[in-house]
Amino acid sequence: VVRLAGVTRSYRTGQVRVDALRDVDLSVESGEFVSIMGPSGSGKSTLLNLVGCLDRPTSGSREIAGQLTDRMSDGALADLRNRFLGFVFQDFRLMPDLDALANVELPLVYRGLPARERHRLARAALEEVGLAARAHHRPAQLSGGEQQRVAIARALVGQPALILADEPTGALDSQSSRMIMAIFQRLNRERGLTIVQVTHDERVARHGGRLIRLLDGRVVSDEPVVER
Amino acid sequence: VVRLAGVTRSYRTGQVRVDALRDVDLSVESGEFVSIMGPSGSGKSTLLNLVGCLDRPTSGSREIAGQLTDRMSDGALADLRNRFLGFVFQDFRLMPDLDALANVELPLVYRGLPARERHRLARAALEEVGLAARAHHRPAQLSGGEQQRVAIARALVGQPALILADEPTGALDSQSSRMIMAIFQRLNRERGLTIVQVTHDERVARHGGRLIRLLDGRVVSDEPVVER
Ligand SMILES: Nc1ncnc2c1ncn2[C@@H]1O[C@H](COP(=O)(O)OP(=O)(O)OP(=O)(O)O)[C@@H](O)[C@H]1O
Ligand SMILES: Nc1ncnc2c1ncn2[C@@H]1O[C@H](COP(=O)(O)OP(=O)(O)OP(=O)(O)O)[C@@H](O)[C@H]1O
Ligand SMILES: [Mg+2]
Ligand SMILES: [Mg+2]
Repeated sequence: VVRLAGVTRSYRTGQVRVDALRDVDLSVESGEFVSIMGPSGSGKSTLLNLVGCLDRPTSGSREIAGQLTDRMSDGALADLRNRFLGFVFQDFRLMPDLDALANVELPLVYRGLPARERHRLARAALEEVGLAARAHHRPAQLSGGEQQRVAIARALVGQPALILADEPTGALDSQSSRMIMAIFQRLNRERGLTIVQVTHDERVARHGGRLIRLLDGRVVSDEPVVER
Repeated sequence: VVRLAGVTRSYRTGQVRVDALRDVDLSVESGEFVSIMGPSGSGKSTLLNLVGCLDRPTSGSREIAGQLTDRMSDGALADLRNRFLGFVFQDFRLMPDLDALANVELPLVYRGLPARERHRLARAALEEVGLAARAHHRPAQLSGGEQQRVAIARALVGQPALILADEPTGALDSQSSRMIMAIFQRLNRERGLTIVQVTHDERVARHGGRLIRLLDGRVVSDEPVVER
């Protein structure tokens, strides 16, 4: 469901070029649960954004959900993301003027679902992450961990084929982290949801079946997780 | 340096009142290094914002740096913050249109330091957190952990008496976390910097000398950290 070959991503800041990713090959099959770790600045978010088609490689090829993306227009990429992908951003990216429920409904609005159906699915997703009582709070009225859980609910509400989660438990206490990891594992095992998560937490990483480590924009190891 | 007595903080969202903090007493002496833990939504950020004078209690009294704040104007509170406090926010709150160096200089601009002095101190602070090479990147051109480290450098650059850090290592890998904790411990021991940090990470919490736990807006335990 994910094929990156020879993928490089560079940025220019003034005279300086930053090679955030260098010559990365990555294959993820349907139903896998992959964790990505690595030091701050090693390219994890850059990699996740490329896999999620939010960004284009500087060079190399990419195939997502069976589709070669190199010549797709921005609009076609947006459709692909909406149909197949769910995203949890490192900085959440909730709409500040919408309450939690409306934020969770957004992927369903894009798909044209009727309001009643959207409310039903969004409420169920908020309940799943323990936030039914915060449905009408706006992001500024939510704690950091509550905002993160709303972002997770939004990523899952449309039942995507592939979820890309950047530090999905970064703002969560241990109990909330366990709750989110239980949700991820259940969806992976029962519904074959493919998961690629970036995390700094070894315990969170070990919920996956495969652990990839980045260093300075390169993949330096790619191993199965032994106990699961 | 911090005295909260009977402090309560409530929010109204429509018909519902959320009691984020209930009847909290808290005393922190100069030179202490305090960690605050608790579940998501238990009131940690609310407590930190009150200690940092970014918010006012709904009821109860507060004394910071020897000054009773209950009747201070917003301007007077802003001056008090700038003179005595350094803040690391859970969501960093960097100025998006300024590069890392200019962001770190901001507390010194407020104090009227000349440009050359500000640059010198800000560069030293960025070096301390390992980001000299990112001085001219804007927040959007920085990784999550790099943004967090810029926020930490900004909090420390003015040599405050008291630092309030909300999840200061939340976006950091273990190596960067150790670096930040080493900085905090050194400033605490060598310069008597008073530190109040919120964290979900037990290892980070145990770098402090005292551990306070919140649950549903109340202090439920307040114990020394035994090994240090
Ligand atoms: N402006 C607001 N209006 C209404 N409720 C609020 C507001 N700000 C915070 N709350 C609520 O107050 C409670 C405490 O929030 P706070 O941000 O202090 O929690 P926290 O302990 O920092 O949580 P986390 O670990 O998730 O960051 C939460 O349940 C939150 O929903
Ligand atoms: N728009 C940009 N312009 C210039 N450099 C960038 C840009 N975005 C990211 N970078 C740089 O690319 C490198 C990789 O960034 P990335 O966000 O992928 O790191 P990361 O592994 O997610 O780090 P963290 O764990 O801190 O979130 C960083 O050194 C960062 O400074
Ligand atoms: Mg990142
Ligand atoms: Mg918080």
